[in-house]
Amino acid sequence: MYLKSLTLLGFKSFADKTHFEFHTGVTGIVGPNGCGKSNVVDAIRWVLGETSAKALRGEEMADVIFNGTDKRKPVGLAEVTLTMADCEQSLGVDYNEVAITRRVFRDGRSEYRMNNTLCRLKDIHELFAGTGVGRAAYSIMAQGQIDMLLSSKPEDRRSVFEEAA
Amino acid sequence: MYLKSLTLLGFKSFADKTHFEFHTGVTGIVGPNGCGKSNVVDAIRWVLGETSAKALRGEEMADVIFNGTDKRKPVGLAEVTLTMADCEQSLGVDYNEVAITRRVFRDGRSEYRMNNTLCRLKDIHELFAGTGVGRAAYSIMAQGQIDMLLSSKPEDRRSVFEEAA
Amino acid sequence: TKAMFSDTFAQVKHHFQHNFRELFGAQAKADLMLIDEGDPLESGIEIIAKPPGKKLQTISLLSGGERSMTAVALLFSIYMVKPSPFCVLDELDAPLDESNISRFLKMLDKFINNSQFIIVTHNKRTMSRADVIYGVTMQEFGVSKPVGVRMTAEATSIERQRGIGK
Amino acid sequence: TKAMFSDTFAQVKHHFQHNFRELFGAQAKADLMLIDEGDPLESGIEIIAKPPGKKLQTISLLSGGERSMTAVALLFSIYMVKPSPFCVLDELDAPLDESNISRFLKMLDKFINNSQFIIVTHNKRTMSRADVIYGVTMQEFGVSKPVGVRMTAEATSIERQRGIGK
Ligand SMILES: Nc1ncnc2c1ncn2[C@@H]1O[C@H](COP(=O)(O)OP(=O)(O)OP(=O)(O)O)[C@@H](O)[C@H]1O
Ligand SMILES: Nc1ncnc2c1ncn2[C@@H]1O[C@H](COP(=O)(O)OP(=O)(O)OP(=O)(O)O)[C@@H](O)[C@H]1O
Ligand SMILES: [Mg+2]
Ligand SMILES: [Mg+2]
Repeated sequence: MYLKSLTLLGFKSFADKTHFEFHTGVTGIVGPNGCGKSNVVDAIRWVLGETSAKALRGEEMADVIFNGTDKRKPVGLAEVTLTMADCEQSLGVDYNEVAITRRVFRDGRSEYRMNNTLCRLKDIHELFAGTGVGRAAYSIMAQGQIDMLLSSKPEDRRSVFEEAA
Repeated sequence: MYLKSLTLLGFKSFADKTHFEFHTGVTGIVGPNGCGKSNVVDAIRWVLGETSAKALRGEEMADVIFNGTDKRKPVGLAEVTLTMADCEQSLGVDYNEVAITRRVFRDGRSEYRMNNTLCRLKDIHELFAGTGVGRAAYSIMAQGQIDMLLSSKPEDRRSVFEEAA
Repeated sequence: TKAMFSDTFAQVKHHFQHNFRELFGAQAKADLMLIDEGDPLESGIEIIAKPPGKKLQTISLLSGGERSMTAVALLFSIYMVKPSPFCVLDELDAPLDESNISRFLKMLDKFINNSQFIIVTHNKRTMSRADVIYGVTMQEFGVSKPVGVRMTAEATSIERQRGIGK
Repeated sequence: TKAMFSDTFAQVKHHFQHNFRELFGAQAKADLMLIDEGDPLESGIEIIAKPPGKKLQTISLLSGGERSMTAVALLFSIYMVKPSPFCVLDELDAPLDESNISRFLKMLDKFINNSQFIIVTHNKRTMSRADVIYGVTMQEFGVSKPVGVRMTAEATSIERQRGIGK
């Protein structure tokens, strides 16, 4: 199974529909301060079911919806789609590709889809359980989180080792 | 008043007597990871009376004493001397130079000297009060402390504004 | 699951002891300890890290770059026990000097056959290791846009062989 | 002292509004607010920061580099109200890209007549701004030693004129 693509629309600073294709090996994301690189990382974390607004640097989940600029109006929803390929064996499904879509509206309500069919967050977690995708806190290292990883407090590193176990 | 020099002996990784002369303008401190640059910053903070071991990245004050290496024994005390020059007007003293020395022993006991005369930490704080030297949390920005400076919690930025006031 | 956790923990510990030496040098030592062995699921985890030649002290006394390298060693140890199809690293290299970035990239090479890596970076050395680079800009204030995908010539031929991507 | 604090706070606030614009651009906006105006000494302090063209949001949503530049603006605002004979900055430039480092160095220039600056850095651009550079190494494992003081030719002549240093 591998990560094929990521599509953002109205997610944080990605106001317009934005598509990233991923390949084997190392994909670099570069650009000046504040251009949106960490927002891409947040999008991956979010579409896989992150429930904490704080982990996405916001105060409430609706903070991830494009908020407008001096020239553009805010939008009403944020949508991210992550597509995995070669899924048959890893996920035990009939499809080669599985696309996970998450939307959030201004009222804070989230919607999840698996290959365009509405589902619950629980279904996504169960689909990816044990594959290292999904709630794997350790496979997404956010900017400046080194102290958290090295912390001896059980609550800080609990999530890392729990998913690994 | 200006910072003239700094001398370290047995302070953290500075096992041997080490002397830095300072000049007007910008002094850069460079070198590979772990070579001791932040330890120099800690030394300045410490000799001016820092009371929190945590602020110096240790668990107790004796942690700043050179701890030995595979080839060298630990030492029994750490000593740092900071010398200010052109002090007559700024500090209202008769000397041109004022040298502040601090020592700490393995039992955690600290000794302070002003121009080689034993004194109390209180005397050093009073001497530098209002000059921006001493307890000026904002004039020494430790590595990675940006979040603290931006924090809205009163306790985090209290020290900064209190000294400024 | 207590048994599963202890088993996972033991494996990560084993790899961490080895990976730390790989990044810091043969004379270095490191370990992972459960603070409360009797209650592994609730226990804190202590990291012991001793760079070569230095005496063992709490990791709080390590430098910014040494702490980052310790985190890199731990992270890759977890990846060895529980590989993930893809790993996303956001500016892990920011506190590292040039030689440590080289060591980090050298360790990364051992994992790229098992996982894709998405790495956000400002560092030219790390960028040159990437097979594909997405630039992100804000030509219009406040609106992010990707600009150009740069594929190294080598990566392009590998992709054609594997038939991945379009 | 409550009056002293409020007076200092008002001055820092004033400078901060200006310095933030200087670093981020004329269209940017920033402010400092006491969360509890009635109890300034105990109150939290909220930072409002709006980069040019972007909508105002909590500073937690700003990027790593934007947060650093906001901290730089605040720090220099405090230096304007309460100058210190010397300021020590440890890797303040680590999260900054090249253009932000230039802006930071440009603002630094306004203070070097009033204060000495001691700057720990890994960045070549920042290093080239230094008048004197101390290198620190650990040739013997675990023991720090300064290596060589490099003075720029210009700095050497200025020092001789002022008769400072030996
Ligand atoms: N909901 C939102 N709507 C519009 N813009 C947003 C929203 N949330 C965050 N942003 C903007 O995104 C920017 C931060 O982007 P990001 O953190 O991805 O930067 P970055 O490229 O990682 O930069 P750095 O190199 O400094 O880490 C901020 O300027 C912030 O104003
Ligand atoms: N009491 C002590 N005795 C001996 N060595 C010590 C002591 N305290 C700290 N050290 C050592 O000092 C080193 C850290 O130095 P420092 O933090 O100054 O590095 P640095 O040059 O700032 O590196 P970086 O660029 O990674 O921030 C650590 O390796 C630590 O082991
Ligand atoms: Mg970022
Ligand atoms: Mg350091």
